[in-house]
Amino acid sequence: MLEARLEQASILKKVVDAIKDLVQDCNFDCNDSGIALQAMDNSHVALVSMMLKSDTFSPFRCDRNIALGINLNSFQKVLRCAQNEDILTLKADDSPDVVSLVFESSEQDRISEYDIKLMDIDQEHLGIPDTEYAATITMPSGEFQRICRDLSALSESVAIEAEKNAVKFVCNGDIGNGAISLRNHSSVEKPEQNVNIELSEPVALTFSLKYLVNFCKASGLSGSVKLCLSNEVPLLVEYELASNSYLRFYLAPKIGD
Amino acid sequence: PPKQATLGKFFGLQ
Repeated sequence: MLEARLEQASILKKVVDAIKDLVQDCNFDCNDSGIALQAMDNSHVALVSMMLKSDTFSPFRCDRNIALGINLNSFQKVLRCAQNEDILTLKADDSPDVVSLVFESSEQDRISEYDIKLMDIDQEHLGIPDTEYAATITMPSGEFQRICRDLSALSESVAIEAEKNAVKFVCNGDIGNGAISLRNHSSVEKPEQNVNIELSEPVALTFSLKYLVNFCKASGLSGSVKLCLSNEVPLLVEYELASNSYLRFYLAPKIGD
Repeated sequence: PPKQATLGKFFGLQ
């Protein structure tokens, strides 16, 4: 059986809020290492990969591999019934028909119990190769969100061009063009504003802004975001969570003919 | 204009 207790319901609320417009029905794969999810959007252009390691929970117990097939719209409806600061416990049997959620208020003596009916989901699972990326950019997640939002008003696509010490986001649209450049920036006083660009070779790739704007819904999960790029491979957008857990998005590039 | 690729081109089915 599965029993996983989260100190704060907000983590799961934010994860589901961030991915539910991209993927609808997903298997949450539970085993002794934690709870994982991999799902592609309908067009097979973007992929969500979530890992909540067992250390994220306290306690965490899962004796067997259990796949919880959940409709994210339903999941969100139930998670909205939890206060951000509530303690959240997920429970399921070994061959479950439902997943149970218990929300406990740390301040009040209130316990809320919900069940969500599970579904059988036959999901395509992609093998993602370990990649040494040519460019890794770490930047404030809010900054990345703003860039994507601003440029999406002008164009459907953005070119991300990484070169030594600088990364440039460029778009060309019907009404005009836009370009935002960021340089390596490190401040002891405001480390949350740091920008770090690691580069082994220059990279230039074009991506759909519609998907990037969607990924940025995860900005509330982490103050910083990591963009990993190599020429001719999908972009990795990673939000790191506590205890080595993560929410990752992959996006296939737009490629010239 | 460049065309949108899909992930199957890069990642193998498991």
